Amino acid sequence: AASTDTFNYNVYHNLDEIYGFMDMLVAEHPGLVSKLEIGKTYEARPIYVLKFSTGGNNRPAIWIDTGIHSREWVTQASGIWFAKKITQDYGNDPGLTAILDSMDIFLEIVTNPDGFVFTHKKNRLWRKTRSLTAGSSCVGVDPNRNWDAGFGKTGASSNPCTETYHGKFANSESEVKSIVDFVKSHGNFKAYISIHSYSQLLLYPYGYTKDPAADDAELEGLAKSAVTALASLYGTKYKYGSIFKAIYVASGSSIDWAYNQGIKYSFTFELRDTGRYGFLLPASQIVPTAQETWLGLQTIMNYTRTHLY
Amino acid sequence: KDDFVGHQVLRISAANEAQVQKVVELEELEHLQLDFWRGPGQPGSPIDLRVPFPSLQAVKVFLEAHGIKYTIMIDDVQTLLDEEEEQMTAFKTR
Repeated sequence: AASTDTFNYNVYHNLDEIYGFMDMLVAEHPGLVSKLEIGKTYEARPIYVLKFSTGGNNRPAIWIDTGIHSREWVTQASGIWFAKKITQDYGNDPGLTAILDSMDIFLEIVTNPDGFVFTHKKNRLWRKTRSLTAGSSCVGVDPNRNWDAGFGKTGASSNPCTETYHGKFANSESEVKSIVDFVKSHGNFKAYISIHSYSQLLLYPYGYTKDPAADDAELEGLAKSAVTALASLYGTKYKYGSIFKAIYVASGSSIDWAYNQGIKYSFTFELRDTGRYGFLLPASQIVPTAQETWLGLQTIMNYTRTHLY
Repeated sequence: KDDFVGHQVLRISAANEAQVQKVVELEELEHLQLDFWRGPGQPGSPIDLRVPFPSLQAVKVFLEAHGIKYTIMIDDVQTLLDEEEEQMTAFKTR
């Protein structure tokens, strides 16, 4: 594409095309968007985060990541659309403008680059990282079981051959540790949103225990508002709740770690659909999915801005 | 590229905890090469399971033998992958 205006948001793209998009967006909006490299993957690919900032120093910030599970292609595709939307809306949409006038947004579009490349080249249904485990012929760790929050407890597998293998130790995956180090060094994140697919759920901590989070009632209320806003566009129905209550016990997840770091507004979105295409959502649904999800994201971001802590 | 010809995705409805546990037993059988798209959770919440063609018969017999209801969510995974691939190729060609 010659620019992010002619970039095609209605098709799935590979890693090079997505990284090319990011460079174009930065070049088109040097005063708003910058690209940070927060680390390298197991296979030594750079891990990039887009920073949207209108100034200030270490402002309160919002973290959004997509594609931590590489086969969930509609999430990386939605992340591209979100990036473009932010640059379009700043200065035009009062809500987004108010957010960026006082906060920063960090967006990691391809959170598992090695796995993502593998889905394009070899196995479209690959979920995990591509790290090798000594003593096993099986490859990869589930990057959403590798965080230091209930790590290794029920809700993840110790078998390297399973899809939910938690890894030898917390943060063993460089894709995870890069985020941990970045978020910790920044120290001023107020919201952490990780985007997955599928099953149309909005989840909040905890997953590794049935005990409710200290802010359970507030998170439930905010989740309800967010799914209501999301449904207002196309009527896409979401359920919401804690990970444990809404689906199952899951240990070592990113939002449990973020919440335990003190980032109160931590959520996981599980995007379309409910069970027709699963991970193989047709590309024609990328933009509608991104548009409706954006309404949910904006609800959470606006609430965070007006409820800083 | 790996192909998924004949692979099906089953949507399993476990009616109670005992049936959920039966499905969890399936998860341990590595030789079946099963891939849980949605893992076993609360009774009543859907479980989506990609089953390679060679394991299909065994899995369906197992589910039916235990009275666990299922439907076929995706009849042939490769068909959807081919459509996706064609779409991406057409875009690149254009």
